[in-house]
Amino acid sequence: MLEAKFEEASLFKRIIDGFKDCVQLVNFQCKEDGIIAQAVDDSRVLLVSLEIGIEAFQNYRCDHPVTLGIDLTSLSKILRCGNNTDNLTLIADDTPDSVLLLFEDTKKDRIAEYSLKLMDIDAEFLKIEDLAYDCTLKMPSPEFSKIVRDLSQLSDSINIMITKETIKFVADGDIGSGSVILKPFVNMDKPQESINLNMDQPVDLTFGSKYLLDIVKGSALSDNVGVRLSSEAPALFQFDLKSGYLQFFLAPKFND
Amino acid sequence: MVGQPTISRFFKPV
Repeated sequence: MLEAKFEEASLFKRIIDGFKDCVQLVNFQCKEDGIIAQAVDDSRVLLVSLEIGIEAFQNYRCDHPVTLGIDLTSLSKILRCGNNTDNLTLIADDTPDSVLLLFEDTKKDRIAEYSLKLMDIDAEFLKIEDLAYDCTLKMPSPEFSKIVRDLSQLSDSINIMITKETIKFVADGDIGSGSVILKPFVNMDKPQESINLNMDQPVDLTFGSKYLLDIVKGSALSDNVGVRLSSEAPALFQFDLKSGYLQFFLAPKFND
Repeated sequence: MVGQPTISRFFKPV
């Protein structure tokens, strides 16, 4: 029996909105210590990995591990039916063919109940090795989103170059080019505005703009984004939850 | 020629 109660439906909405545009069919594995999900986009370039820990829930009970095969487009339709401030409880039995979404407005004593049919999704689960990254960057997620959205207008590729004290984003396309240069700094009053950089090796990597545009949709989940870059492995873009995270792994383009 | 490798080049199925 699974009973997972979010204090506010808006958290689950923001989580799903963070990746529903790049993957559609997702297996949510519910276990006693929380919910994990993993999916790869149609082009098999972008890997999404979600973990929602127990502390993200108002209360959480999962007697036996259960996998919920969900079409995110259908789930989003039902999530739109609830109010952001409603409690939201996901309920499923041990061998479910549907999951119940219970929205409760405790002030108005209003209860809305929706049942979403589950799907049999045959998706492999990829092992995500712990990688040694050349650079680790932590910066405000709105700023990262703006840079990606601005530069992706100029080219279908965005180059990220990091040296000791400099982070440079560059786009060069048919209509012209653009670059944004950032320096690490600490904002004592508003730490979430700081830009922290830890560089072991300089990197100079190129990524597909369309994937970065999908990744920045996770920005609604966290004030910051963690970016880990390596010349030999997919980049990791991570948005932390109160307990858990939404991660995107994106393979860099290579020049022959 | 700029190429875009897939993620399965780096992460293998469990």
